[in-house]
Amino acid sequence: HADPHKAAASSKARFVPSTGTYPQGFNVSGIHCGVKKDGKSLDLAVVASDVPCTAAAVFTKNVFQAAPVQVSKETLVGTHGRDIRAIVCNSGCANAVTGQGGYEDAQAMSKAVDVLLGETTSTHRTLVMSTGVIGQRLPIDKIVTNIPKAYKHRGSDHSHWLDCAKAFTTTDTFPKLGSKTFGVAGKTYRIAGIAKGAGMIHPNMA
Amino acid sequence: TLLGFMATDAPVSATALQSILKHAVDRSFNAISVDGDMSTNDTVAILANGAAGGPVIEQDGEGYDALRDVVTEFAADMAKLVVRDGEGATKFVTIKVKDALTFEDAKTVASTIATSALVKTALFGQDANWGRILCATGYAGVPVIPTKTSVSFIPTDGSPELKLLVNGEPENVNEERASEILALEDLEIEVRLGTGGGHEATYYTCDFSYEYVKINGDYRT
Repeated sequence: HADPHKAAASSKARFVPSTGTYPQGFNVSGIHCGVKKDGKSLDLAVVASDVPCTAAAVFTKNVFQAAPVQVSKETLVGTHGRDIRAIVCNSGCANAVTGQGGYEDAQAMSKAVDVLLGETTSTHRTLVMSTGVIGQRLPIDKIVTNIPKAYKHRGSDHSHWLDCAKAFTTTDTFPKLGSKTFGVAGKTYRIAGIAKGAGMIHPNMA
Repeated sequence: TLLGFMATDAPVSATALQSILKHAVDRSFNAISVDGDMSTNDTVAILANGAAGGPVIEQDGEGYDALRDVVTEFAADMAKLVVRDGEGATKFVTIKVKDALTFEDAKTVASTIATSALVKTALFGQDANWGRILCATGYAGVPVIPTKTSVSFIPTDGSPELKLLVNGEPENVNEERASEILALEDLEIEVRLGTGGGHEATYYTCDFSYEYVKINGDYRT
């Protein structure tokens, strides 16, 4: 019997880029840290800038906002969208509806990256995201222990960006990565992006 | 859950970046639906590190509109990938609603059509069921002129549109042609509300298949 997920992945392979042009000063990675049970799928991503960034974000309007949403919102409010350095994301567990412990886990993820960046202020400089099953606590020790490894594996070439995109995925049949070069006011810039999602998709973020 | 981020080496002020992101997301990630369910974790972020140099782009300053349009188009391309990966989806469907009184009205109608289970199962069944599209339009709760409302399928192979309803009157639909259009992986549905307002919105969705139920009947919280 054919695996329908594998068949879908094969048919969607045409949407996965084989090359890209990526923004200067960003280094990214995707590694396996053990949130996903299969022992090999990438499930921890780090995106870090060499220099402080301006940042903005929109978040779910669902009343039950997950802990990473709460922590990232607080970070953006606390920094006024300035001096943000990184994003850390795990897949496999959403850290949603996990109470005070889940909130502290999300803070621990953010802080672990801040420390590697040399950021020591009380306001975080790292946005945090999680996706996966709702209602379970993160295996936070595995994540925090492996954040230095993810940080060390950062790079700026296409393979790093593709691994990063894979580490965001859950039930996705393919990683969603894009990049382009564009001109504004006579200057050339680059933009890259990663998205994930296949189900529970009807966003209305603000 | 939808997660996403964009990173650019353009220099952008925090105020401008927030404004650009809102504009872009309202026309991309906030204009998609796979199954009508909103997650507890949906997040889209953007980082701008200015590493490529140049003057800082400020809200309403030089380069703002150009950058906003680039980010919007890029975000829409990313959002479309999410829809194309919709669990069990076999169709990628663009819904364009035109001639609404406001952008928000147009988007509300498009969203209502995109989340109608009966529209989505008809798309899976390759059934040119414009009645379900019209029904969803009618309960969206925004001003619509029934006698000026039109519905068409726009083929994605460049062939002429197939008019299903014109000014509230059903067309004599060529079912064979309709089947050809619905057999394509990509499909566009165009709805004109006839209000004279001239505003339009685009929404992206997919069909609803047997596979969706199989996948989500086996995904334990």
